[in-house]
Amino acid sequence: LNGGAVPSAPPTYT
Amino acid sequence: MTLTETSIKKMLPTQYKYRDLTVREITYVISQYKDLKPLMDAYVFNDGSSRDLMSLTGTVPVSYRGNTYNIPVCLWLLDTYPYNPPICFVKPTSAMMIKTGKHIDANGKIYLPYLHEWKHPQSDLIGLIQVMIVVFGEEPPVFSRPTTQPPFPAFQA
Repeated sequence: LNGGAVPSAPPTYT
Repeated sequence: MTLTETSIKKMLPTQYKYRDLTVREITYVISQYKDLKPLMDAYVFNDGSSRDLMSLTGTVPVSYRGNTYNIPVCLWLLDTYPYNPPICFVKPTSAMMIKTGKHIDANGKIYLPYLHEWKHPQSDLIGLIQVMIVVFGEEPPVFSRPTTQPPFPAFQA
């Protein structure tokens, strides 16, 4: 088992 | 049984009725999606009761507008799995906000026809994750919070 990727999300669009 | 299967089986409480099926599926999923891992934790039901359940927690890679994002999710497996669908959530970090919509409520709970129409053995975790990746690629369940704006600059006359 591993530490996992850093969570990320798309930039908020305006 | 592989070493991974053996260690997952040790984690999985005996209350799980279909342990071998569940262990096999989890083993396959974490071999394909290496940023998901099995965890035991307390799941709180709507009526306030809680039960220790296994979840797959981590991130799934979602491609959106040409970039790949690691969307944080948590898939809870009931002790009747695979005869009942997992209970699925997006888990925004403090830097993210939930985008509610047809597939996501304000608590981050995920609603998909695949879950609603869940039927073992046609439905499974790997199929569910693939559907999530496609759906989230069209409509991301989380976005980054806007960076904090500095206070409106005082205008010096």
